[in-house]
Amino acid sequence: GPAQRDLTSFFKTA
Amino acid sequence: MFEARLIQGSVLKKMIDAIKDIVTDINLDCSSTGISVQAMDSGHVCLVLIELGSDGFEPYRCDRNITLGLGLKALSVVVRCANNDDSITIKAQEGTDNINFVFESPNGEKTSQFEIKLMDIDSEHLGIPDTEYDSVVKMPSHEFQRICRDMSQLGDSIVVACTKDGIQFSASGDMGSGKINLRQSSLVDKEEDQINIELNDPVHLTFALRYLNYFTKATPLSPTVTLSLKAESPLCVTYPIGDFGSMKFFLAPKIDD
Repeated sequence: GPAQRDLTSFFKTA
Repeated sequence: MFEARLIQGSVLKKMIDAIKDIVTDINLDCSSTGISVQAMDSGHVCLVLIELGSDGFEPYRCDRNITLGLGLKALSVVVRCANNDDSITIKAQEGTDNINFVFESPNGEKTSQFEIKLMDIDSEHLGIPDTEYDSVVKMPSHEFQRICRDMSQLGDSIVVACTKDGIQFSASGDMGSGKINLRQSSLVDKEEDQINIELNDPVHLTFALRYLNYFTKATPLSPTVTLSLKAESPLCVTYPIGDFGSMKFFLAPKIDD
């Protein structure tokens, strides 16, 4: 099945 | 000096109940405009964002920006000592390592005071980009809770698909599969019962139900919930808090390699 993505790959560290 | 009094203290109880399974510690970022909290789960899969405007508090005083680090376990223990109709005042003096909570009954006959030690929480702060979503769906929060609960009986993941025909939730597993379709409501008596679907582009995404079931712990906060979806992007699940704030949950999608 599809793999769980990490949120930090979408949102940059401020 | 920081001081904020929430007339409906039960709102704070509900907020803590909604996030305590996802995060263990939070930073309250307090400024003159209000209080915000950003926290991620340990697996970096989801993020909670709470925003409360100062106008939701009476009084609200924040002389200087201050970050208050709190362990949710202690916070949860303390707020459970408040009655549902109590007001809750949060107070912190600059330079001290404690935060104070004062609960007052509506008639003023009972007041309780609690103190929690502040913690130094080193949390990663993420920049959440302004996103133009492919589809934004508003629905009754209990309906969303029910769908997530029912679908998790079938599988670990839920597929959410928005088209011009509506929104479809589906799940499958060893036992079988299920699909639930919701269409935009035409005429309903109460606005909070309405299903409203804004569609810019059809979208099809897969999410882990475990996290969605955590998010639905926020259901007591609001009769409605909004799902904002964009292809290959995190889902945003928003629960309004009165007319002065919101609790948002962001969840990274599952994507085929």
